[in-house]
Amino acid sequence: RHLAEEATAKATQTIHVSNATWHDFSRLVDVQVGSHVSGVSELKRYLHRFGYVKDDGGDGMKNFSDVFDGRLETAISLYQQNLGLPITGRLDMSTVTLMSSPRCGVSDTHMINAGFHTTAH
Amino acid sequence: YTYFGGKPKWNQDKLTYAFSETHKLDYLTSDDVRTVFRRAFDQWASVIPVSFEEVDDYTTADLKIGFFAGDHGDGQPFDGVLGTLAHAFAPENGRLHLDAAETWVVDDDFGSKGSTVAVDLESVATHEIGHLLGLGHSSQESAVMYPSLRPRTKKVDLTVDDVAGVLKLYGANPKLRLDSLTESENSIKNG
Repeated sequence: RHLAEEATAKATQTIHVSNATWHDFSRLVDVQVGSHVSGVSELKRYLHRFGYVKDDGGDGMKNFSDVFDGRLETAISLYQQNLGLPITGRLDMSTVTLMSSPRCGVSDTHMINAGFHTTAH
Repeated sequence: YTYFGGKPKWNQDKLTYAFSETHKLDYLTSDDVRTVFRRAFDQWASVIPVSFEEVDDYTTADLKIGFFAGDHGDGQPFDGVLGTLAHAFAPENGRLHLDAAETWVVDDDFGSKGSTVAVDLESVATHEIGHLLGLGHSSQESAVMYPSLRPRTKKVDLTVDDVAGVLKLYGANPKLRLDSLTESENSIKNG
């Protein structure tokens, strides 16, 4: 009985962890360029996952610091352009809401490298 | 619409697909999943001169479909509830993986589960098949190939953007009938 309780506790624990960080960007809304806010590194990891932030060094990108720097602003603008959002470079509500929405696991690299075609109406 | 780098595509007019017998869900029947994927494949088959045939042999099928959890060995681990829902590989790899941790629903069955994180399987299947055919993500929110899908929403009708992209890769199905496509504001029929 004790083992069963332990196993259940462990399973519950795992699910909780995987939910905790992925989706909670809402407290980054309107964070300004230059500011140092806990959680920005997670945002960089999200944008790196989908091809918007390279991890080729720079100011600690590989470690994804919590500084909202110019490169992150550029990455957010590109994300907004690709996902059809107003291009502001800022973490406005619509951008953060979309980043918190479920999505396809295929990265957007092909949108960035090859550019996209538009359909004429 | 976009394509994968190098615009990879299949060079045969018939593709076989199969479902993994080991990586599947226990709360949806195989028939549920097969019916949903049959509809999703038919969407694409109605536009391009490519047909899709379900086969039993997973190892030899062109397209391999399965539900996987967490790290499943392809370098793109799934992340639990919501987050990334599924992924598929460009031609001619043929693998389509769905996150087994999601709450998948079929036939608009959002109500019975009452879950706020329920995800429509047919919408995700239609999107991932677009990747299998060589389409990348679209910037148009109404497009099936738009990368994001909110829980409890359904998006299975191909739009002008989706069809224009896939037609450019494979040409038109000679039997393409415009009236068979969606009424949505962006449908090719209205275009």
